[in-house]
Amino acid sequence: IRETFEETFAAAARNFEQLAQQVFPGGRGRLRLVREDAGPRPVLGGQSADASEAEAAADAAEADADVEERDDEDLHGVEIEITPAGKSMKRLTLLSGGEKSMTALAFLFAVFLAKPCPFYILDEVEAALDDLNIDRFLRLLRSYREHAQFIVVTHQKRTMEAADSLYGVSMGGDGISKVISRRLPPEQAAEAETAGSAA
Amino acid sequence: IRETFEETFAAAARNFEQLAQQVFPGGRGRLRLVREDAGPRPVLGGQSADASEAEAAADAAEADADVEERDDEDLHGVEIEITPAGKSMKRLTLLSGGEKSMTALAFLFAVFLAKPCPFYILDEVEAALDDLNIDRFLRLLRSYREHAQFIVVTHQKRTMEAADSLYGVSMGGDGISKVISRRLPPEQAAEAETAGSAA
Amino acid sequence: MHLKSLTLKGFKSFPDRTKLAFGPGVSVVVGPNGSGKSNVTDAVLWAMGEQSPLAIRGQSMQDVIFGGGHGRKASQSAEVELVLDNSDGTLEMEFAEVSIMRRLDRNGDGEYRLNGARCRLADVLEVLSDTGLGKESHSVISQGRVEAIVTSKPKDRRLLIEEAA
Amino acid sequence: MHLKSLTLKGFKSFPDRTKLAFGPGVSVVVGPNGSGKSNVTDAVLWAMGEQSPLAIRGQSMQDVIFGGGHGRKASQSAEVELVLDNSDGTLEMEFAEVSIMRRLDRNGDGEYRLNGARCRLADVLEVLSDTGLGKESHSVISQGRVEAIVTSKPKDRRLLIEEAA
Ligand SMILES: Nc1ncnc2c1ncn2[C@@H]1O[C@H](COP(=O)(O)OP(=O)(O)OP(=O)(O)O)[C@@H](O)[C@H]1O
Ligand SMILES: Nc1ncnc2c1ncn2[C@@H]1O[C@H](COP(=O)(O)OP(=O)(O)OP(=O)(O)O)[C@@H](O)[C@H]1O
Ligand SMILES: [Mg+2]
Ligand SMILES: [Mg+2]
Repeated sequence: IRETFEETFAAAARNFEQLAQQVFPGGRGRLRLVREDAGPRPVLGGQSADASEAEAAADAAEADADVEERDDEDLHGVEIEITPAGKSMKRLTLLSGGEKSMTALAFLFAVFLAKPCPFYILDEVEAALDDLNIDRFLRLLRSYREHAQFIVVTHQKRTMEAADSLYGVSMGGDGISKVISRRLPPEQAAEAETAGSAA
Repeated sequence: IRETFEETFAAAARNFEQLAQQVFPGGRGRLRLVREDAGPRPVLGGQSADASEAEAAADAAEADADVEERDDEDLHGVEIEITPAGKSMKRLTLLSGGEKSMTALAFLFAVFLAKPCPFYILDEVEAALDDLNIDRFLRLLRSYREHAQFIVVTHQKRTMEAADSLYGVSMGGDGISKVISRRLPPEQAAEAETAGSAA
Repeated sequence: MHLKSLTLKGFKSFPDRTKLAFGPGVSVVVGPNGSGKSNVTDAVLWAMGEQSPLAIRGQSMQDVIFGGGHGRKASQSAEVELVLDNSDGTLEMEFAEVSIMRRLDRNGDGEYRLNGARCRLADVLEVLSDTGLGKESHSVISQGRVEAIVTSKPKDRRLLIEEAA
Repeated sequence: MHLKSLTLKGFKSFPDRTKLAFGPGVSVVVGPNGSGKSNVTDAVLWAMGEQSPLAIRGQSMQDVIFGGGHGRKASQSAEVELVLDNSDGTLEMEFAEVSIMRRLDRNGDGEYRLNGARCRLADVLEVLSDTGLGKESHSVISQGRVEAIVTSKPKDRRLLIEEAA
C-alpha cells in the first residue's frame, strides 16, 4: 500500500495541476509532500518570478529526496498550494470562501481521477460559489459522470440543470419527508441545459 | 450590569418568541436560562402537547427560581429551543443547515431589538437559505433598517434588492480590489424590489 | 461498481419505508430548507458504519430514530439499507449485488447485515474499504464540510489519498 | 451613532487607499468570489482590535499586509481607519466623530489611534464596548460563522447578551 500511495499521489498531483488551471483560469496550483516538522514557509509577497521558480525547482528536488527516505514517511503530509490568477501565492487560509471551495473540489476530483470511488455524495458543496464558479463545478461534474455516480444535494436551481436524475424531497406539515424521483432523458437534460444557459 | 443582563435577556426572550414565529411560520421557539451542570435534556419524540406545555410551565418556574440565586449565576447559559412547524422539538444540532441559519438570525435580531448595536456586518449569512427563507431574512432587514445600519456582504442577486446603498467590489488581473458605490434612491430601491419579485 | 439503491425506514424524518433507486451519472437531490435532503446524506454515512453521532448531527446515536411529529408517534427503530451493484466484479465477492443494512432501536440495540446475514461492523468496513469507500475517503462530503479539505492538516489529506489508493 | 466610513490602505487586497462611506439603512456589498468583500469585513474586525490572526484568516498578523500581485510589489504596512458618527451623543465623548485607526508594519510594529492621538488597545476596546460593539457582541458575523450561534455553548450565548447589555 506504500507503493500505491506514491503512485496515487503522483497521479493526483498531475491531475491537480490541470484541474487548478480549470477552476482558476490564469492561475495555477500544485500538491506537495511535506514533512510534518517543517513549519509553514513564511509567505512574503513581492518575490520575483525568477526567485520563486528557482525555489519551486529546489522544492521539487527536496520533495523527491523526502520521498526516498522511507523511514521518515510517517512525517509526510500533503500540502496544497494555490495561486489564483494575478495574485502571488498566499496562505491557503487567506483564500476567499469561494476560492477555498474550488480548491477543495479540485483536490477531490484530482484524487478521484487517480483512483475513483464508485459514488460520491456532495451535499451543498456549491454554497459559497458565485455563478461563474458554479458553472465550472457543473462542467467538472458533466465531464466525469462516466467514471462514477455523483449524488449532489442542493437547494440551487442552476445545479439541477446538470442532473441525469432528479429527486425532489418535500416535507408536509407532519414532519415526514417524501421523495419523488424522475430520470431525465438525455435530450431533455440537454434541452434543460440550453434553456437554462439562455435564461 | 447584572441587572441589565436580566432585563436584556427578558426582552430578547420575548423578541425571540415573536421572531421564531416569523422565521418558522407555524412553528415556535424560546430562549431559556440553564444551569451549566444540567446535561442536555433527553429529547424523546412523541410527547403529547399537554405534557410539553406542563413541562414548559414547570421550566419557566424553574428558570425564574434559577435567576434568583445570584451566587450561581456564573453557571447560567442561554439555551435555544426551536420547533419548526409540524415537527416535535428536537436537538438543535439535528436542524438542517437552513434552519440553523434562520435560528441564529432570529437570535441575533432578538438581541438586537432588545439592545441595538450601531451597525451590523453580515457576511454571506444567507448562504444556506432557500429562496423562501432569503425573503424572510430580507423582510427582517427591511423592517429594522431604521434601528441600525446593516452592512450585508453577499454574492447573491436577490439580496441586492434589499439595498439602500450598493457597493460593487471587483478585482483585476493584478490582485488589487476596487470598490464602486452607489446610493439607491428610495423609489429606485422600491422599483428594483417590484421588478425583482415579478422576475 | 455503483450505488443501486438506498432505503430508509424510521431514520430521521423518514418514518415510512422510503426507497431511492440510483442510476448512472449525476443525481441531483433538491427541496426546500429542512425537507430532509441532508438526512439522506446522513443515512448513507450511517449505513456505511459511521460511529460518531456528531458526524450526523446527533448527540446520541438514538437521535437518528424518527422522533415523531404532528399526528405521528415516534418510531421504535431506525433502519437503512444500501445496495451496491457489483456486476462488474469490483468487490471480491461472489454476489452481483451487495446489501449493507444497519439497524438501531431505542434501547441502543443495533445490528449490521451483509446480504441479510448478521455481521460485525468490521465486516462492513472491510467490504467498503475494498472500493475506497472507507472512513477517510471523503467520498461523502457533508453540508458545510467542503472547505475542510483546505483547512485540514497536511496529514489528513495524506490519509484521504491513502484511503483511495 | 452609526458607522460613517471605513478606509483601507495596504490591507489585504487593498494596496491603495480605498474609502467606503456608509449611509443609513441596508448597505449591500457584492462582487465575484475572491474579489475582496470579506477582506472588508476583516478590516472592520481588525480596526476594532481583533487579536487573533485566525479570526481574519491569517496565521500571523502580518498576513493582513498587502503581499503583492502581478506588477505590484508588496506593501510595507497596513492601515485601517473606522470613523463613527457620534452626533447623537451615544458615546460619552465630546466629539461628533470618533476615528479609530490601526496600523501594522512588516516588522511587527503597530499602533492604535483615537481621533489621531496614539492610544492603547484597551482605550479602543473601551470606546467600543460603550456601544455594545465589544468582542463578544457578534455585531460582526464573518463568512461561514452564522451557524456558530446555534452550535456554540449556552455560556457563549450568555456572553453575547451580556456584551450587548
Ligand atoms: N430523529 C428525527 N426525527 C424526526 N425529525 C428529524 C429527526 N432528525 C432530524 N429531523 C428533522 O429533519 C430536518 C432536517 O432535515 P435535513 O437536514 O435533511 O434538511 P435539508 O433538506 O438538508 O435542509 P437544508 O437545505 O436547510 O440543508 C430537521 O427539521 C429535523 O428536525
Ligand atoms: N495580504 C494579502 N495580500 C494580497 N492579497 C490578499 C491578502 N490577503 C488576502 N488576499 C487575497 O484576497 C482574496 C480574498 O478576498 P475575499 O475573501 O475578500 O473574497 P470575497 O469577495 O469575500 O470572496 P467570496 O465570495 O468567495 O467569499 C484572496 O484571493 C486572497 O489571496
Ligand atoms: Mg441540508
Ligand atoms: Mg467572502
